[in-house]
Amino acid sequence: TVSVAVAAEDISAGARLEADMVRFTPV
Amino acid sequence: MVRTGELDGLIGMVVTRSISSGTLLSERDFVMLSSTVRAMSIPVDPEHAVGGALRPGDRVDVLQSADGIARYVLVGAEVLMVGDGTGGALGGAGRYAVTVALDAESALEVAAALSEGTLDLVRSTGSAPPSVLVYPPDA
Repeated sequence: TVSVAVAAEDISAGARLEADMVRFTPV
Repeated sequence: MVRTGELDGLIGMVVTRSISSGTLLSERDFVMLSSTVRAMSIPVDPEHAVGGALRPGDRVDVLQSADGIARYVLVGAEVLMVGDGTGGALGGAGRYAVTVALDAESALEVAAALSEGTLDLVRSTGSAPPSVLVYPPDA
């Protein structure tokens, strides 16, 4: 099992990625 | 997919498409803009931009045509983002737009070209630079 990143919120094109925009989920 | 430990390298990068909450993230969803490169969105109808098939990472030439004269205003610019016209930061009010990386002088040239005539974006990925920049050549 590994953890992969998913969007924690809707992210608009052109935004700069911040850590709180991402959460991890096991797959 | 982006795994734990790979996220730090992506922080601060620019998102190339609108992403819904819960969607798996891929490194292809991001592009790094250096501090010396500018980004400019070019509003253009999809039929003047390879039928809307442009993708981040493509290289494009920008042509302006007016009064029977066509000229290149930008050659080999990297596509950073493509607004699909459905809204969001790039799509605006439903307008298709292609965002390219360019320098300050080129941004001025494109802005001037936008103010008059028709613009076409030509995919030039892997192509040699054009040998003729204006048509007719004596224009």
